[in-house]
Amino acid sequence: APSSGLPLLSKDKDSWLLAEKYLRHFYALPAGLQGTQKMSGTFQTKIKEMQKFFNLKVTGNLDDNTLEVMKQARCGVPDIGE
Amino acid sequence: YNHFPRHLKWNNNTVTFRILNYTPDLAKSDVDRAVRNALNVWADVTPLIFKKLHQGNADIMISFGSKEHGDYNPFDGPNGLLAHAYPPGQGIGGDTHFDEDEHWSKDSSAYNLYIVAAHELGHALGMSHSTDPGALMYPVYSYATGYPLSEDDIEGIQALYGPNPNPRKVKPKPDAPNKCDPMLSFDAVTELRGETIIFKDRFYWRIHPQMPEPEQTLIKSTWPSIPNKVDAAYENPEKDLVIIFSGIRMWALNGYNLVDGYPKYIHKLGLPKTIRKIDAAVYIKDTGKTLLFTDEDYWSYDEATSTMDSGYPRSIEDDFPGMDDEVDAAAYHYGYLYFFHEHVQYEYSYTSRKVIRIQRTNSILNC
Repeated sequence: APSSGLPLLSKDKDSWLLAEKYLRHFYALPAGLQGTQKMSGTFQTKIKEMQKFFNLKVTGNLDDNTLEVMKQARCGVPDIGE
Repeated sequence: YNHFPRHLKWNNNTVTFRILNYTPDLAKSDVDRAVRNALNVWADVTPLIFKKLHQGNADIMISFGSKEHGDYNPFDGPNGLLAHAYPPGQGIGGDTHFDEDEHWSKDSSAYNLYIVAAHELGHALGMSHSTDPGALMYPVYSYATGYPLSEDDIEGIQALYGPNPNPRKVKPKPDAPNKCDPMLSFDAVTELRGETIIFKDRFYWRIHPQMPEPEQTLIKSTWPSIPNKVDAAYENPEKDLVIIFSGIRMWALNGYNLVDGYPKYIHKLGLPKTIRKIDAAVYIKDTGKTLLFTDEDYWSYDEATSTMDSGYPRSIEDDFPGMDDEVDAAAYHYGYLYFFHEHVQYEYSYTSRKVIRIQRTNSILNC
């Protein structure tokens, strides 16, 4: 994964990619590197949005709780109105 | 609840729908019924009327497809994305797509089509996702029986279309309990392989030492076969079993799996038939005894011999001075008994036989 310098707790690249795909689909994370590398603040902001929606502790980090919710079967409609 | 931006909705209360194709997982009639029942859920609480078309363009076009299926919004194979729908509007507006790579069922054996359809058709009518885990419009899939709409869902759809002029009596599901409600009480508490599980209504919170926040989930999502209402629960770590009590029956869980041969009647433990419910249960590791609380009394069950100790029941008030005379839930950690009654938590020292601290029940939930 790009060394984004994010204070990510994620264990491995798969988690990171899963999160990126999830946030892009459901929280309008901008596509491509801009959403992650250059604007790592955007990535953290989107993680916080998702954690707030699911009533998780809002840390901006990709912790276990957050990853667990991202892996659950769900509806494909975004969580933020587009 | 949430609506889509600009509160998109159908301007005509008669909305047409058409099923374009069918999944091979179910009989055609099962799919027809699931869709019709899912639409009726919303029709019951609004003035909306749903008319089925068999050809031509309908407001809501329903279809099954996998991966890229024609709307540049591909599905992802089994699990993950189950389905999606578009808000009310012309063309693709209202259309509802189900991922054919999922396995669809009419029970809890796979993804229940009726439940997913009721959720997706909520989108097709203008509902966006709810943050309430007890709402049908919550984005994560969970299996449940009974009426699928919560009060949150009903408020949301009626904010768009108003109530049904001839309301049919419906009993909405209560919204999810709020962990920081100061008056919160628990139904049951147990350990489970190092985690603490707290049951309340149809939900349970899972507290893991490494997880900063308790995680709230529907009971039926994890254990479809145990009832929505748990009275008491305890873990016997020696046997790696959790016993769940509801009414006069009990279930044994090995981790997250139900043990064969259960449910059994609680009277198998040696309780008299007059006992119809256990309020709380807790295993005391230091003595090998399980304490079972019923109304103002409690019983002692010897796990090694699987027999009820003689000389019971005894009064809670006599044997646990300083405690309330009834218990909702109980837990045991490092020589301390934690009794929960209504919104109060008592920390009782088993050795010095007295209450040493009183807190709010939800202090255990980081509130």
